[in-house]
Amino acid sequence: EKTFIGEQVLRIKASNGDQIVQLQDLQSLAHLQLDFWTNPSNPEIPVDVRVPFESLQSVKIYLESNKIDYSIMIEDLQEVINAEKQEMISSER
Amino acid sequence: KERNSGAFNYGAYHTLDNLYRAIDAIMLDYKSIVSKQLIGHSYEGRPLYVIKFSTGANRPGIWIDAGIHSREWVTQATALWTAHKLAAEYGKDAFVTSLLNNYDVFLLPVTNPDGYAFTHTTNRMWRKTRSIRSGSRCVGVDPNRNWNAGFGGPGASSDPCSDSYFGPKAESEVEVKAVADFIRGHSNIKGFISIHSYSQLLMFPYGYKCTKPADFEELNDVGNAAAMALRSLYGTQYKVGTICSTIYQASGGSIDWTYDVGIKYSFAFELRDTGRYGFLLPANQILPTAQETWLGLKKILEHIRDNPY
Repeated sequence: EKTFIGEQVLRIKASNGDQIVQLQDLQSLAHLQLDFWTNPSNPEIPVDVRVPFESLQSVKIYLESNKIDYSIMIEDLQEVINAEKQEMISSER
Repeated sequence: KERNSGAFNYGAYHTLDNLYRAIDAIMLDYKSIVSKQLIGHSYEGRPLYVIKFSTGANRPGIWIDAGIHSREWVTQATALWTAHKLAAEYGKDAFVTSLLNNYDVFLLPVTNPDGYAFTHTTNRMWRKTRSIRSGSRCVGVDPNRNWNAGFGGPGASSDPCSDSYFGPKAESEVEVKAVADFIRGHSNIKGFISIHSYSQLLMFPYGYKCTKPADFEELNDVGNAAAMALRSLYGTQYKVGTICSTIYQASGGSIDWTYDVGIKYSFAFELRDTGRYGFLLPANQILPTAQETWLGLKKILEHIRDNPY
C-alpha cells in the first residue's frame, strides 16, 4: 500500500499572470510528480498541489526563488490519512 | 453490516463490493421503480452499474454520474444518498414524484471502479483509470480528459505519466466509452449531470474552448439558482459559470461532449471540499454535503422537467 509519509499539500497564491505562467512551467516538470488539485489559471484562484517528499525541497526553492507566495495546507498527508482511518475504525465500533 | 438501504453509513469508507451491495439493497427495497443496468465493464473487468429509476415506458432520460476521479469519497457517497432519496421519496415528495412520472433517471454512482478499488488498496490519491499500454511505464488515463470534445487540446496532458493524461484517443477508456455508448444508444437523454468533488463549483460548457455556449444565459441562470438553493442549507458558497471561466481551459471533458451531442442541460458539480483534509472530508461533513447538493440538483432537475425540448 502506497503511503504518503512526509508528503505535503501546498496552497500557492500567484500574484500576477507571470507567476501563473511560472506555475504552469512547474506543472510541466513531470519528474517532480506533482499532483495539482487546482490548476494554475487565474491569480484569484489559489493553486493547491500535493508534493511528494522527495520533491518538496525543489518545489519550495522554485517558489521562493520566483517570489511566489505559498503556505503549507497539509503538513503531512499520511497523518491526515491515519487520523481518518482511526476515526473510521472508532465509528465502526 | 448495513441492515437495509436506509441504514447505510455514509460517513465510513466502503469497498466497491459494499457499494454494489448498497445498490442492490435500494433495488430490493424499491423494486417497483428501481432496477440495475449493467452498461459495461472497467479495464480490469469490474461491472459498471447504473441505477435506473423508472415509472413508465418510453420516457426521456436524465443522467447523473459520480466519482469519475475515484479518490473523493464524498462524491460516490452523495450519489448513493441521492439514489436512496429518489427511491424513498417517490410517491411521498411532490417534486420527486412528478420528476419520475415524466423522466427516467439513470444514476452511475461509481464511474471509475478500478480507480476506486485502487484508492482502497494501493494509492489513496489515485484519480485515473488503470489501463495499461505497451511502451509506457505509467498507468491510466484521466477519464475526464478522454471524451470526444476538443480531445487532446489545452488543459490536458500528452504525458502518460501525468495525472491529466488524455489517453491515446478519445474514448480509449472503456469506462468513458461505456457511458458514451449508453448516451448514444438511449438517444433521448435531456440532462447530464456529472458529480465531482473539490472547490465548490457548478459548471457548464465549455471547457475545451473559452467561448460561451449558445444557451449561456439559460444555463447561467439555472446554475445560479441551483447554487443559491444549495447555499441556503449551510451557507456553502459555489462559483457558477463555464468550465473555462470558473476554473481553466480543460479539453476532453464529459459535459462538453454531451452538450455538443445535443444535451442542453449539461452540468458538473464540484462538491464541498476545501482541500484541508486531502480528499478525506470528515465523516460528519459527508451527509451535509449530500443534503446541500440535493437542493442544487433539485433546482436543475426542476428546470429540466419544466422546460422540455
